[in-house]
Amino acid sequence: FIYCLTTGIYMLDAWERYVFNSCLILVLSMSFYTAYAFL
Amino acid sequence: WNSPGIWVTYALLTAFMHLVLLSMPWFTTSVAWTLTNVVHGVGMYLFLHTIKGTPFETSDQGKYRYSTHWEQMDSGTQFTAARKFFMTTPIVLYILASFYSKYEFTHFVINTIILLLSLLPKLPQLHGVR
Amino acid sequence: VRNHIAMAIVLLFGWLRDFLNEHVFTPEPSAHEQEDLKDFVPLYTTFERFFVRNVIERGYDVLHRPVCTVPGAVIDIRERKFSSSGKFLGLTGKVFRNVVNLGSYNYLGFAQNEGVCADAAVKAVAELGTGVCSNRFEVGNYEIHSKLERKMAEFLGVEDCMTFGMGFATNSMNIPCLVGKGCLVISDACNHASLAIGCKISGATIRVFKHNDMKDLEKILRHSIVEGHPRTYRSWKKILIIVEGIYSMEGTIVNLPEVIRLKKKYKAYVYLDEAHSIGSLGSRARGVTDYFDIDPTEIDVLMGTFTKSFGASGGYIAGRRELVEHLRLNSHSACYGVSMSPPVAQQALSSLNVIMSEEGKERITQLAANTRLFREKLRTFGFIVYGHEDSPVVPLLAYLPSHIACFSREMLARGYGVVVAGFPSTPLGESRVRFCISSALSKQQILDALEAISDIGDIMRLKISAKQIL
Repeated sequence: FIYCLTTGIYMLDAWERYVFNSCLILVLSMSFYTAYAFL
Repeated sequence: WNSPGIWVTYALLTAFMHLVLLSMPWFTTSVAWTLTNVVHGVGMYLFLHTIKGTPFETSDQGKYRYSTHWEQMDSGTQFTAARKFFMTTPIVLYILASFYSKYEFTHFVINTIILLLSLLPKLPQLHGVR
Repeated sequence: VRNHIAMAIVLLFGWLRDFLNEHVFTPEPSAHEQEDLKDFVPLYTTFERFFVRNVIERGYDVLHRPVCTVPGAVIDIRERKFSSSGKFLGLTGKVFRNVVNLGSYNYLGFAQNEGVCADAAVKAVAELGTGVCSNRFEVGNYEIHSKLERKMAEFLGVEDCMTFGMGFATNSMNIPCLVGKGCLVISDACNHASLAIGCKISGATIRVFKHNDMKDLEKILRHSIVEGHPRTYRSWKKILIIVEGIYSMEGTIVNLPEVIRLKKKYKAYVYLDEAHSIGSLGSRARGVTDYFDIDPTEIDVLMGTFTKSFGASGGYIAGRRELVEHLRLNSHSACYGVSMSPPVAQQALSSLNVIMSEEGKERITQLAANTRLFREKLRTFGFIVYGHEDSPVVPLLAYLPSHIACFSREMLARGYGVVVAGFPSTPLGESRVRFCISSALSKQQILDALEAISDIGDIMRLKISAKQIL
């Protein structure tokens, strides 16, 4: 609930929140992978 | 556009975008930097130089209805701090992108085109020019 | 930074939605001007429509609540829900009863449908009808209007007063009669839109000083007088300083003694808009001049409305007789606007009589007590609250647009109606909940409301004031 409020996705519809969260998880996992691969 | 908050946000979003591109394993560093420069240049061009009017009704009898964001900044006064800041960032990005792409010719051309796309509309001589 | 990122995310998804609507689903009719309207002046700029469609409409259920009773201490609100497409709001049939009203401008509690005022208004309907259908120059000049004007002049302690059927028009239609080309208007940055429009229509040169910042006002006064008119360098015909008694979005009270000092020092005129402060400030409810114990005749133009503290509508301008006579002859509103409806004038007159009686003193004392209790508790909780300790307009900073939508929904779920304000009527980073305290609220209702606000503040982590007041 606080996460939705702080990122502002509280205002978005359910499908938009789903898209946003998927992108965010994708980006974070790729970042961790790349950080692991590079480091 | 004058508030330090939006400058910090703008820098954070640009850096975050670069990290996203950098974390895609199939992009090399130079492609990631050039893409950052391209996405940033095109995005800022669309937002600053194509969108016209204001997101809400103003009581200025439509004075700013046909002005772009950049022309409305500081009510058209040139060489303000905000304008200097938003002119400097594309140049910094261009220098970084050229450096990290090791001045490879193709990247250099792309980055230079994007730099011109970012700087030309911001010149005082082109204020209000269509 | 969080604000801008949150707004950037909402804008990003707005573009995504428009793209999908344009190329995948049914195109949104309001996204573009209609083909057959192409030759007309565009009704709105596409960016404005985009913003309304993708940012403001997401919180429509919060912004337009159907109130089914008089906006008194408690109200009934009909529930509405978004349709599945997220575009339309439909009534669900459920009614929230006896919702405690913390949002209306009802400072002295005259928004009632029973009692002395209501009975007199009903009688006025029977005697004088509801519509006047003419302006003050022709057959729209009733005895009740003159009575209200005399009573208002007596209440304010000035020579004469003139009333108008609409509060907004009182500013926008009369300022052009006071200043024109070659004059200078120095206006507060947070002045109401009606003042801004009135100044623009007048053609005078407008300078804006920082909100309630008297140093900035003096600096602008000095520079303007020294430099003169920007193009002709002639001296100004007259300088009018326009301020408000209470600023409805900031909750601040104007620093009137300082304004008067500057007025005398630089020989300027003062236009004081008391839309919110008349009836809600001062030991005798006579507004900000009463609050600072200043002689009202020191203010050149006293303006106010009957909307907030009198439970009526319309506005007045008061001052010296020459000023009012000049306005009677030249005011656009007096000859183009219809006069005030008689029952509304009667409502203002009755509430004026009550305010000037013993009961009025009780109401204003109750309002002051409620205001101080409410503000002090909010600060103790740790909220960031704007404005003056004695101002009944209490803006509580919520910052993010999503915060104000959530706050309003949570408050309604607990049985409280609040008004929230966000961009563009406030700066992007300063969305707020604006409480308007009323003397009609009992102490218990105030305390219960504070408990609910504190509870929601914990859930949403809004208690972020660095100045923790022990």
